[in-house]
Amino acid sequence: EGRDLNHDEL
Amino acid sequence: MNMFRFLGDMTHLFSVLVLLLKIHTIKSCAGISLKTQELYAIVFATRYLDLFTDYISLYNTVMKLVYLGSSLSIVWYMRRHKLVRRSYDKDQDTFRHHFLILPCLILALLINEKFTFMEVMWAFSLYLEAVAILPQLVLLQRTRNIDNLTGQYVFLLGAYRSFYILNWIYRYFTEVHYVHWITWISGLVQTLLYGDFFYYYFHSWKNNEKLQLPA
Repeated sequence: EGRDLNHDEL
Repeated sequence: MNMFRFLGDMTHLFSVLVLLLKIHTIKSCAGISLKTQELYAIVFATRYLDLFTDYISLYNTVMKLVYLGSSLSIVWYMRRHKLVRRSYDKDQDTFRHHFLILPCLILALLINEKFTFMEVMWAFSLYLEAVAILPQLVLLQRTRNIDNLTGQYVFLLGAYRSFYILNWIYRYFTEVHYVHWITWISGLVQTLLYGDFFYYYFHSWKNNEKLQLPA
């Protein structure tokens, strides 16, 4: 179950 | 990565590291809420589950590990270190922080970007982070004073929040499809809680008084 929403913030 | 985001990450990093280094050096955690620190450890642990599934950048991975490691170390110091533990204001730090967790979890189950385990945990961590400072604010109100340690800590956290909001505004106008309502709204709530604190902090500083929050 990978992350397809781009959560590139911390 | 824009400058606001970078400065936000750095002030966030410094807030945690300054706290950890001071606790380590002076062997005291007086004025620091263990409840808030435990909530932050939960926030990082639930938000960074993607450490195992997704790779974004070396920067992201290293920062996540540092946030996780330093927040867990702070909790360890406050609970287990025999000298630090003694300085903890246990009787004053009475906020029932467990009662924040369940509502945040329910909210995350109801409002998330996608109904998957990772996304629900991500939303949960954002909601919990928004309110995680409450035990610390209650402790400040109880002890009615603010020393350099807690002052710098909350100031750095406030700077982190402000830079992140500038980052979101910047990204909204410079990137296509950059819309994260959950992050924005919970981030705004969190910043308003800090704003409330800052108001009284500066007021007391201006009048050269000890900090006194309204009961």
